[in-house]
Amino acid sequence: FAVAKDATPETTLGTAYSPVDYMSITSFPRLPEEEVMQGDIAYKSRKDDDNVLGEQETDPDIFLRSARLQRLPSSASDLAYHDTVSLRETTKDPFTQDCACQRDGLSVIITACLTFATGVTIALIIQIYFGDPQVFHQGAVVTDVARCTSLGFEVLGKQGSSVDAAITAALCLGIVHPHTSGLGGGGVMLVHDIRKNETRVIDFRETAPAAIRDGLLQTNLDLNPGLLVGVPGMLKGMHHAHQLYGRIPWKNVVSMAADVARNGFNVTHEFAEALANVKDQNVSDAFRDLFLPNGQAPVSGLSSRRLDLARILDAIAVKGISEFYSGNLTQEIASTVQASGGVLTEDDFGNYSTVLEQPAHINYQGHHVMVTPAPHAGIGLITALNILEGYNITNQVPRSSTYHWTAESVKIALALASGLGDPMFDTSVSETVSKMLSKAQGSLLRQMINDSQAFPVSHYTPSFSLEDGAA
Amino acid sequence: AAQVMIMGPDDHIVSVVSSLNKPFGSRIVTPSGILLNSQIKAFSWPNKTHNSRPNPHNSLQPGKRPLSFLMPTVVRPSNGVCGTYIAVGSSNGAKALSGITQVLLNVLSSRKNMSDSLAYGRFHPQLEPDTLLVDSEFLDEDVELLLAKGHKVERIDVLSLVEGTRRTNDLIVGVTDPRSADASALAM
Repeated sequence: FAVAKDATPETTLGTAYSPVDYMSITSFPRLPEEEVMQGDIAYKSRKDDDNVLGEQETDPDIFLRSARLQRLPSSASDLAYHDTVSLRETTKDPFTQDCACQRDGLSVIITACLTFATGVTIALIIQIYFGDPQVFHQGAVVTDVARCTSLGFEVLGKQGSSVDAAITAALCLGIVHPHTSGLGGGGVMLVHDIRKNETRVIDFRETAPAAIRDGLLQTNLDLNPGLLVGVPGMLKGMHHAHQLYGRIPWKNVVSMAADVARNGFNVTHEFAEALANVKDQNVSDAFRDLFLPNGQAPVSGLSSRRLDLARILDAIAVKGISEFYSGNLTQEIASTVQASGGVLTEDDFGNYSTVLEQPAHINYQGHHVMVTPAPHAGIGLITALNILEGYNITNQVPRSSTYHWTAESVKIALALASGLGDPMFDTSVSETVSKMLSKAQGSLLRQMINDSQAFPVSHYTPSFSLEDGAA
Repeated sequence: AAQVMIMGPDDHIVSVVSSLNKPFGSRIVTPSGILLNSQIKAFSWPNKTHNSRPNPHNSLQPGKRPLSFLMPTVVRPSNGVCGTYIAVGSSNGAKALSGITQVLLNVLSSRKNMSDSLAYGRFHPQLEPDTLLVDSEFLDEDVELLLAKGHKVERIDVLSLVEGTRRTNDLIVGVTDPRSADASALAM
């Protein structure tokens, strides 16, 4: 190769660091005029190249080269050619000095890399804090029945939210444990968002019908059990929760519960025991037909199905909760209740609404405790903890003292809770609530507790009757 | 009451407690198979029971919700996000209050683990008559301690069923009450 043959140390250095690779140079189509060019010719050739088909050259050799260069494809070989012909001896390493072009290129590359890296980092941080979790990590589901726990777990596995899982599991419990809950009941849901430190209470407890009066309840309620029925809130509560926190479609959430009713489940110990307890009591024929076939309570472990509930849930999954609150089911429920001496009407269903509210809360020994507000008795838990916090209970405190203080504190809390009611109907409830939430009040009540002697509740505060065993 | 407690991968804690008031509610079943509640019984009215003192704030009014002992409860660290998170619920009316109080004391104050906290024997101070009910898990020696303080103690089989989940940093566990034959917990 011509360049290598006459290479001086400087030129060798120059080619060795040439940005053009060897293969590119050797693969270059050789031209007959391809000789080692003098520096000035090379310079002129480059100048021609810049001019492309600009002005005509007077030198035939240069013109020929220029013309052939126009035919060359634009490629790395093209670049190689120019470098080859422009090689000349230098007295210093051209790469050690600042080259404006190289510096600009490097700056662009570095800037681009840094910008890209910064962008990716910011995007990752945003994703970590605000995005959906990309890894299906830890979680736990607890319910009264194994079948419903598995179902809730399954919802989480399908990327459903915690609330989706809770809705399906709660509806499932209404199927498998109809003695504790169901579509004809109500309840309350507390949802806490750890990241946002935000908590909401969805109260879907039953409400009293519009036509109910105190006097009506003075009758024999065994003969008129319809009077005991409040407006069911279960489905509206579940739907409200799904609107706020649902991730998978309502239809899927409800259908998964419907599948349990359709495909069957095993009678649990608790359900079998509850049925055994009512077997000999006065219950309606409809109840007996449904739960006590042949007059016998099913034994635990027996397979059971609820195709009736499956049909209802399927309809609610497809048509929404209007099926329950303003459809044929509404008419049916109202007429059934009225036939049992009740006063529930279709309008009561139409007027029913859930309550979305903030929880009541306190700090207890470095922990933030959140409970459902009045008319729920969660406030009573706060009162008990307010009293107990002053005792600084640890595992070093003797059990006798811990038990005694706890018993007396809960006694006081129960007494105060027995005076609670719905604050939307009685503003004076707010005063009771404030008293129960107050740490100062807790301290005063603590001073009334004798460390070595139990007292009846009247020693601490007045109380009202509590219904035994009511949920 | 029926209970559902969930701590999911979406960093939400959910506690749901629902009921029909009494077992099987009003025992009224619609032709389509819906069992109806008896929630009106949770209101107070004069002469409801013998010698009762009705709560005037819990009187019956159209559209009103009655006093309830449905107590879904959630605990988180007061400062920051690191520490213990708990979701608990309980059944059996007013006995839920005593049950949850004792479980939280065991976990938060006595630093017991969740399983032990739910398994320990529990008591419930009954207001009328003035009696301290203790369940079958409550130790005899502890009954003696309470008797010495002047409590009138009566033992019954089960007071309440408490269920819960606990998260400490990234470890989440679900725990059921060993008194329940059917409750179940799953954790991933």
